[in-house]
Amino acid sequence: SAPGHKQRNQNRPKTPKHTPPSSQEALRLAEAAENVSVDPKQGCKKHELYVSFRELGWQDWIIAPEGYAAYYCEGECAFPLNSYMNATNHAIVQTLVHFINPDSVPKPCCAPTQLHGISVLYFDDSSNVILKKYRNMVVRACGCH
Amino acid sequence: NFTMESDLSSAFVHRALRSQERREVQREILSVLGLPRRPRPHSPERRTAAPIYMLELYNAALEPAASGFSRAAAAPVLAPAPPSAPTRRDQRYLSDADMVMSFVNMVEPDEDPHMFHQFHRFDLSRIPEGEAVTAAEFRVYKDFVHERYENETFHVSVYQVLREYDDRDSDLFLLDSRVIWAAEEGWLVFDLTATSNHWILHPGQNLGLLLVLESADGDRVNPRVAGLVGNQGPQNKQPFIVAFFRATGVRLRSVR
Repeated sequence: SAPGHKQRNQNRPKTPKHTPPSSQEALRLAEAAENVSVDPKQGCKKHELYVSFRELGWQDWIIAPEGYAAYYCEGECAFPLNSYMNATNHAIVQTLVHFINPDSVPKPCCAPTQLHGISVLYFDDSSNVILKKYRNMVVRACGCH
Repeated sequence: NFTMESDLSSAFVHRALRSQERREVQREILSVLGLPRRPRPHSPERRTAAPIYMLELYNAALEPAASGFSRAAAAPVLAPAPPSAPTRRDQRYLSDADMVMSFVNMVEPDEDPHMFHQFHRFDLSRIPEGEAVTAAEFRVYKDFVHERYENETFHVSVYQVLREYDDRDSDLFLLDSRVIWAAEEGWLVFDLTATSNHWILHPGQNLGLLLVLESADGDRVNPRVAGLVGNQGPQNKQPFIVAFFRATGVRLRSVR
């Protein structure tokens, strides 16, 4: 959609042979489309990061839980997105625009797509007890945004 | 390269944190929890009634069936069986609440030598910002009475102390009252929603609660005689207040 591209193309002499762009992106696009170079290990995935209140030395004021599995998202969002991960519609558009203009538009990010909350039970300074619900504390699923 | 990075990342997660990193992590998690610093309770007693009750609420909140209780009818006011088990009414409050808080009785056992009433005071002024009370309960345990009163009924009344005088009785406002059998056992639950909201807005007017017991003939009776547990009773049966809160707005974390 970039007008500059169109103008440049119009000024170029027409050649019967299609010359692919020399950038590596084009090669990667082709390979990815054939599902050759997509390493499942590189995909956007959820990894566990256990936050232990016990290890933080907080047992004297946190009654429950002992800790919680917070998780984090890690990996690359490589084309085709839906072959091995949750991807938003935006991520697909982001990928396409990235291929068109790789220097200025980044790839979609591997990020949480579903979060859920936890409850924490703790004493305050006055030994009153507080039960508080914290939303969006734990990653339930990762995907490409 | 990716594999190496991934391995490094795993190693970072699983290795022990240095003390500086540990402090940073603690600071970050406190920030996520919305706490300015870690609380430092003075040797909190976990076996008292309030923490036990709150732990029951916590476990109830974890159960998927808990939400089903929200549509159930309110439980009888006198809850039998496990001494601290939350009633269905509490479950309903819990499902609607963002925060629940129990308050420690500020009256020391030797401060309340009265024979014919119990005096209780709770500090409701230390409530996290942005929270509004949706329900509050004053909970008093009633033990089974084996002796001569077994077939009798009593009249329990809870008053809010409005003003105190040196030379005469305090001005009182009746909050709630009910008739109980001597043979009953369990937690008596009195609604304290309006009073707790008033105390939060006007902490200076929080002069405490008075619990009075009368016989069927209208004579004042020592609450202990009818099995009502006060501050001098077993720790897991001592009176406490529990309040349910909802967040009043979006909580924004401060920029650091």
